[in-house]
Amino acid sequence: VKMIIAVVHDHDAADLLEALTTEGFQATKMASTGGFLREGNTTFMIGSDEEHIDKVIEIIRENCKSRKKTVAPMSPVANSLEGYYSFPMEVEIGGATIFIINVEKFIKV
Amino acid sequence: VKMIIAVVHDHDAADLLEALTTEGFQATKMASTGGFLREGNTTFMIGSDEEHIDKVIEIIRENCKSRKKTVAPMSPVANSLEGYYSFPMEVEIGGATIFIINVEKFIKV
Amino acid sequence: VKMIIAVVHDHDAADLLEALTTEGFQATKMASTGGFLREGNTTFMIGSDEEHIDKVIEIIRENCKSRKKTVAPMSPVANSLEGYYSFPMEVEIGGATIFIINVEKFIKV
Ligand SMILES: Nc1ncnc2c1ncn2[C@@H]1O[C@@H]2COP(=O)(O)O[C@H]3[C@@H](O)[C@H](n4cnc5c(N)ncnc54)O[C@@H]3COP(=O)(O)O[C@H]2[C@H]1O
Ligand SMILES: Nc1ncnc2c1ncn2[C@@H]1O[C@@H]2COP(=O)(O)O[C@H]3[C@@H](O)[C@H](n4cnc5c(N)ncnc54)O[C@@H]3COP(=O)(O)O[C@H]2[C@H]1O
Ligand SMILES: Nc1ncnc2c1ncn2[C@@H]1O[C@@H]2COP(=O)(O)O[C@H]3[C@@H](O)[C@H](n4cnc5c(N)ncnc54)O[C@@H]3COP(=O)(O)O[C@H]2[C@H]1O
Repeated sequence: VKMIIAVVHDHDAADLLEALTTEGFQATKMASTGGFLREGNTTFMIGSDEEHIDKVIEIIRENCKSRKKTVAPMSPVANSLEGYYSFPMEVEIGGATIFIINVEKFIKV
Repeated sequence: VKMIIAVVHDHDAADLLEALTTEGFQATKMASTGGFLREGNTTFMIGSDEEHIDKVIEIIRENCKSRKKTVAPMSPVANSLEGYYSFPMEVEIGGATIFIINVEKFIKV
Repeated sequence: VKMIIAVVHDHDAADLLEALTTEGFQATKMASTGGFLREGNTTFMIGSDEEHIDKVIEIIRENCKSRKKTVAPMSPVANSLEGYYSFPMEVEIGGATIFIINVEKFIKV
């Protein structure tokens, strides 16, 4: 079993959840915050057999779109990163950031 | 050291936390959401030495009970999964879903 | 790639986030709760190349301070742990609890 941890945009979370469920995959999701934009996003935790990993990644690709966002000068992010970056700054947020981690033991009680 | 990630029902979270603490185990918990029922549940993160893993699993077993839930037709879950499942549908929620993951390094600063 | 999971005190979360970002590290953070004190804390998830791990740990050390807290008798924690510990009790909360986990695959879609 592997644990797939995927950080996705909030607007894609509902579609991704429905797509995973209807394909018979189980998932748990948690509210999270992006380090750079300080905006809410969603972290999925999906435990899956090794032979279904590619299918799960495909479902994530189909349901999670990349987006562009402009960070305005004087915004809270711009103020806290003043001097390191110049604003306004166009930022491309990817569809999903995915970590695949080995699970040594998977137990249901 | 291993990381035990356990997804448990909200109603068992307080009992589990107390049982872990009084047995001297340290834990961190996070609010989470189940992929199928879209209801809140609780994800525990417990870092423990390898030789205590069985004890932690036993404490989880003793404090986390399985439950039945009926998903009514016309509920939000039923509406979003219409066509894939037929409702009403009786669902058995297990006591806990447990992932054991290897920790390469454990550091306290 | 490794996944660094760090549980830190809420008061250090903003400084840590800014320090990681200005050093070019990406991170995701989640609200969490400590098992013993039942107080809110913050769990960071930082995916990083192996050769930058030491730098990330150093940034955490510099930005996360340990603190002392007295748990009063009659407080909710003291009531639930009555009989196991004696209160008032002085507790030292470390700067950060860090787990380093191997990532088998890291994918951006
Ligand atoms: N120092 C910097 N300078 C300029 N641009 C920067 C930057 N740091 C991040 N960005 C850009 O901002 C987008 C949003 O990042 P944020 O940290 O809010 O939200 C992130 C974060 O929550 C998570 N994430 C990405 N890589 C991660 C990693 N290595 N570890 C942990 N979380 C990660 O995924 C979300 C989306 O990341 P993604 O890379 O697609 O998209 C990123 C990236 O394109
Ligand atoms: N492989 C995995 N990866 C990540 N998280 C996992 C997981 N397996 C379980 N979980 C987490 O544990 C909760 C309880 O799962 P359990 O399998 O006991 O109990 C499940 C199961 O008996 C049933 N169920 C889930 N998916 C189903 C489906 N496609 N068809 C019919 N019943 C389903 O509904 C109950 C509640 O599921 P829900 O998703 O709301 O909540 C799940 C989910 O948050
Ligand atoms: N092995 C592990 N697995 C998962 N999460 C872990 C962990 N070790 C630490 N943590 C997380 O880090 C926070 C700070 O832990 P620390 O050990 O520095 O600081 C701890 C420790 O000094 C003390 N403490 C914890 N359990 C204790 C006990 N049974 N008896 C006496 N003191 C305890 O209370 C402080 C706050 O603990 P709290 O649980 O509220 O909050 C913990 C918990 O959220």
